[in-house]
This record gives sequence, C-alpha cells and structure tokens, in this order.
Amino acid sequence: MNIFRLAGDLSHLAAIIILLIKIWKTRSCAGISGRSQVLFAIVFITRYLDLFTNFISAYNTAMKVFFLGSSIGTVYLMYLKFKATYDHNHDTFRIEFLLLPTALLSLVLNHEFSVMEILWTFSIYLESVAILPQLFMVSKTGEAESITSHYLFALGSYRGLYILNWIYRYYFEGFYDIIAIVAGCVQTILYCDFFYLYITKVLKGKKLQLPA
Amino acid sequence: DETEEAHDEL
Repeated sequence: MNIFRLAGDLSHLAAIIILLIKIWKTRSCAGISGRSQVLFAIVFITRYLDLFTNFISAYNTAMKVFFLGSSIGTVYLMYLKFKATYDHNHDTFRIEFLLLPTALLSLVLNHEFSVMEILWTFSIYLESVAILPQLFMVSKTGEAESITSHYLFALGSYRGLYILNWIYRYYFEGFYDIIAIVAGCVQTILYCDFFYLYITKVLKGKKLQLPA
Repeated sequence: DETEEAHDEL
C-alpha cells in the first residue's frame, strides 16, 4: 500500500459517500444516471467474488464489502425508494453498447481463461466506461448540480491516483498489471473534459454548465 | 507468474 493507492481508495470512498448523502439529504436522485449506478453495481459484484475465495487484508475486505453494499444500496434508492425523483427521460444511454463489447473483450484479452479471471477482467473493462451514461446525461441536460460535480470529480480522481500508484509499483515493486493499467488510463481520459469544466467553473463557485 | 497472484487492488 502506497500513498497514491490509499488516496485513490479514499477518493473512491468519498465519491460514493457524497452520492449517498446527496440522495439521502435531498430525498432525490435527480441528475444521477441510474444506468451508470447499475453498471457500477455489476462492476463490484463481478470483481469482488474473490471475497469468498481469497483473503488479502482486513482493509481490503472492509472496502470491498462497503463498495458492494453501497453500490447495491444506491441502485435500491434510485429504482425503488426515490424512484419518483429519478430523471429517466434524460438517462437514455444504451448500456448494452458498453456491456456487450466489454464482455467480449474480457473473453479475448485476459490473464487466464477461467471464470473468476474473466469476471475480474470484465469488471475492469466495464468500470472504465461505466461513467459514460452519467456523462451523457450531464451533456444532455447541459448542467449538473454542484454536489453531482463533486461526486464526479472524486470518482474521476480515484482512477487518476491509481495511475500514480501503478507507476510507483512498477518502479519500486516491479509489479504491473497491463489490463488494469490500460483500462485505468482509458477511464481517466474519459473524465478529462469534465475535470477541465470542474476546475474552471465549479471551483470558482459557478454551476457546471456546458457551453451552448 | 502474474496470473497465479490474487488481485490485491480494489
């Protein structure tokens, strides 16, 4: 565990907590893509099956349980408890365009052709693009609430910090995982446009509004 | 062999 990975994990944790607080306090999931949240739940379920087969550390187990619980909880809040506030008219990204290619790619490009390994690989590929329905929704409505922007910033920073972690691990531990690295870079690149808007607008106290 | 190692990242 190095400082970049810890910072990345904490950023990921912060993103999820920000989202849950937003939904819970405002009693609304307006502006949030339920489709992205379903994809994240699939990501965690397929990646953390090793909870039952491998013990890495108490930290690792606790984080996995939290990510699983919170992602399934978010889907529950959006599709059941606060269903009336879910803005489904603007959440129209076709997720099969993400699910099918990532599923196929994980069957072809993986470390080992085994069920657990393919599901892990699928979760890595799917995570890299799972935010697209949310970004699509923001671009469709042309704006995002500040709290949604903070959520997206924390979520994007997480994989960016992981890239620093991978550079560190490559130099100091001789460890690298090419699948995670390439997918993580793709994932971070998808946020670049948003990062620019966040820094130039939201941090200056303005609402995130896309140029018309 | 990296495929034998567990994925230790989240």
